[in-house]
Amino acid sequence: MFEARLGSTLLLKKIVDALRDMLNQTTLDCSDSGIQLQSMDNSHVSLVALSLQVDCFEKYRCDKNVSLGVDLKSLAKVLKCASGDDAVTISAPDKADKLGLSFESLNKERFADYELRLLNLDQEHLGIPDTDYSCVVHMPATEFARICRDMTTFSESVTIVCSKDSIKFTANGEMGTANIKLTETSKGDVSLQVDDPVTQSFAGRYLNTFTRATPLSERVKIGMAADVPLLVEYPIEDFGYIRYYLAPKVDD
Amino acid sequence: QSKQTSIASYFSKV
Repeated sequence: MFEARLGSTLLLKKIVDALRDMLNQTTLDCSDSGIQLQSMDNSHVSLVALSLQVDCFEKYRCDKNVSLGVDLKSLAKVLKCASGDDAVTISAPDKADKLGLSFESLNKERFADYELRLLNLDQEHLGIPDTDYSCVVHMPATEFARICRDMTTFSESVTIVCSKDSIKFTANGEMGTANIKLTETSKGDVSLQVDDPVTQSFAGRYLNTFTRATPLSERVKIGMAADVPLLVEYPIEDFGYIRYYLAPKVDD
Repeated sequence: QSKQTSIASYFSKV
């Protein structure tokens, strides 16, 4: 039996919104340590990894590891039936073919149950090594979203130059060129830890897709190192994260 | 001219 209760449906809605532009279907891997998810986008350019530790949940029970294949559009439709401030319990018996979602209103006067057909998905898992990023940048999540949006107005490709004292985003297209440079701020909302400077180029539309996670977190962490994928990480409260990895473009 | 790489080429299958 698997059962997990979140105090706020809004959190689950935000998580699904952060995934569904990138993925149509995915598998939730549930174990006694929490819920994990790992999926590549259809073109295998980026990967998303989600972790929700047991402490995220008001109640959590997982007797046996279970993988739940879900269609994210369908899950989003079910979540639309609930209020953000409802508590939500997701459940599945062993060998389930349906996922149960129960919503309880804040005043405990309305209870709604839904069942969502589970999918048998054949998903491959990749081992993500612990990486020492030579550039680690923290900034407000809304700032990163704004930069990605503005960059992709100019070009499909975005170059990020991370140096000791700044992170610079450049997009160069037919219309012209855009440059945005951030330095460390005195109030500390932008911070840079740079051991070795890195310059890499990325497909801007993926960066934009990652920023769908902006409502989950005030801050975003960006990790870069030579010859490894970009990391864009949004913490989820104190108990989880959503991490996006994006393969860099290389010179032909 | 730059070319897009695949994420799978950076992480090993488990």
